[in-house]
Amino acid sequence: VNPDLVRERQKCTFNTLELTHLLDGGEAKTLERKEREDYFLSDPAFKDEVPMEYLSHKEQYEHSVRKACHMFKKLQEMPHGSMDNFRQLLGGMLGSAIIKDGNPLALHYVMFLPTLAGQGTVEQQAFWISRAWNLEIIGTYAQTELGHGTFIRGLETTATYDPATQEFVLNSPTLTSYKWWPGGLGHTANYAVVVAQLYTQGKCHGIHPFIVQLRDEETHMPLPGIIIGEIGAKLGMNTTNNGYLGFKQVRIPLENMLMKNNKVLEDGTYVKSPSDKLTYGTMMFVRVVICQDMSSYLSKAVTIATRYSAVRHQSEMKPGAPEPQVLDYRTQQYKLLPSIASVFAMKFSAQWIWEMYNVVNSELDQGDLERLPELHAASCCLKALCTSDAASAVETVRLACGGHGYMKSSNLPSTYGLVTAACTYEGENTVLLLQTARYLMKTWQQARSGQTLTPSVAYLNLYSDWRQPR
Amino acid sequence: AIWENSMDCVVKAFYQVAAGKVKSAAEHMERRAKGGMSSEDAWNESSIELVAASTAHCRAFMVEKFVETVSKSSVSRPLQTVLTQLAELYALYWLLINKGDFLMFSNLSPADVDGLQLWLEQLLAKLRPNAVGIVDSFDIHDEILGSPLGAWDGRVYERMFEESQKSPLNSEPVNKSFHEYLKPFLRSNL
Repeated sequence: VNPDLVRERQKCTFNTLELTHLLDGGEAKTLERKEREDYFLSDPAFKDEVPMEYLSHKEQYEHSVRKACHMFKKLQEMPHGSMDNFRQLLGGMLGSAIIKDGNPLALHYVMFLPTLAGQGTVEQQAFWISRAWNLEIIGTYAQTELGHGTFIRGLETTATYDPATQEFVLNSPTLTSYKWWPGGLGHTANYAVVVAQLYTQGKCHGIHPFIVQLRDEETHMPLPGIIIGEIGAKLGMNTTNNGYLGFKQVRIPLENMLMKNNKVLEDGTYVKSPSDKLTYGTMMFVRVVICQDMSSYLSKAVTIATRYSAVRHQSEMKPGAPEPQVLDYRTQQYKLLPSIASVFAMKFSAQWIWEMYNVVNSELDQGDLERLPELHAASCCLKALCTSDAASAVETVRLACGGHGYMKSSNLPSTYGLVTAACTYEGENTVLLLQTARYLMKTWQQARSGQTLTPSVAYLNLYSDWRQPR
Repeated sequence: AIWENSMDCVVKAFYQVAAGKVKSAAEHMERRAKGGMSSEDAWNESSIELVAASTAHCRAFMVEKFVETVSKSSVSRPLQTVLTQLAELYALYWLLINKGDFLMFSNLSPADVDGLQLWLEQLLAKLRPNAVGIVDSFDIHDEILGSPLGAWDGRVYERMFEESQKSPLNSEPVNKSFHEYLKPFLRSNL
């Protein structure tokens, strides 16, 4: 071990294992995590013969599919399967260690299965979830279009009900209506949940989810009327297989509309759900998970940069003296230590919102929607801040490593690619902050009229008449 | 309304800033609407301030949750000290980055800023000996880090050199491009 690191470890004033246990949630959780890591990392099938960055785009994808299939097979064979294992493999650090630039099967587990569970009827869940879980089919979630992202009411893909055949006809009226971005859509998935504007009895009822078969289950050839492919190389996440999708009069049966909330009857009558807000749950869950992931990715980046800063010596602080560790420079500490502190801030905030999410979800089950807007506003701005803080902190600590941080092998460029992507997906950050602002403006009006406010905004009442003293 | 260099005062100031920014954005939007602008246009015109208000709101509760979680955690005194220093550093870092907002909306005065800057620098010095210990506590497996710069053993330069040997260009001493392009190019320049 490098002597500088030995010295650093000797002068540490606290028990590092105690902090490890605190961050993992207890000693048992630490052991569980380590067992999981050993189980996956010791498998030679995950080793790369050649670093992935030296392979072509196509070869990188092919290797990632091989690893992803092996990963999920191993996961199903694991003696103690848990959601934690899934989380770690799909978005967490372990997954990104095995498939560095994005998992092409991630959306099957992260979006396709949860959407079936959240928006399908009991019958639909029984049929589709068992097929998806047993890997008879591979799914993804196609919402965003070339012309529309976070503003989902503007989506252009249409699903028009034909009562004569009891089918929906899916159509992409313009190039801008082509689905664009979904992970796994390019060449991996054979089914997708597609979000489209529902038309029945000559009337548009807004966006609804439909299960659409994209490729033949045996040959994997695209089905007639399906225009499909991969969108091309990106800043990062190049093996997620992000795709595009267009429809030319594609017919799907009536039962392929996910009807847990809203329904279309055989004659084309539209039956609206009493509360369309119930579908917000999945979105908020994903945003909470993103905050946890940002804390993990940043912890990785600061570990790399801090250990490097202890080993690296540079320049002369005092004339004639040996080159000091770069960690001794105050400017270097200013780059590293606030970034380390951010790891904790994100982790603790994510824990808080996770608890709030569980409370509000149980209230929702009892029909109480009162705190839903508060949770929505909090999850929007927290996702925005955690992702933008993480992206700028990863970039700061990359700069703290000088030219060596610019090497692909430092893993800082790939980490930046994964983190900065999160500023855009699951709601672009500025749009999310404006959604929080809408809630704050309403709350401000309530504060002015003397109403009681929910806990996270109660401070507005406290300071509503507050004036800066000068 | 006197500034104190305490975390109570700092956390309160973050909320004062958030409230001030929410209030300011709301008042400017109302003023625009009263001036005859449609509510949608007034919203768009005020959106820079609205985004800033949301950011300040979120930052305030991130700071508060950090401070609160650390103060409530039942850990040993040495660890409590380090976590408290990290929470203070996080709060002061964002306060000083946005000190203009704090001068506008909280009871921070220009004369107090020097003290906060000194406090931040003292925290950096106090945390310096534990920097490696803190990141060691993240307990990230070398294969997960996937970086010669951050491996546990600190053999940075050896590992970087080993990585460079994986470049396909190093698999042969002379690349064919020399014969195809460089050599004719060099001759043509003679």
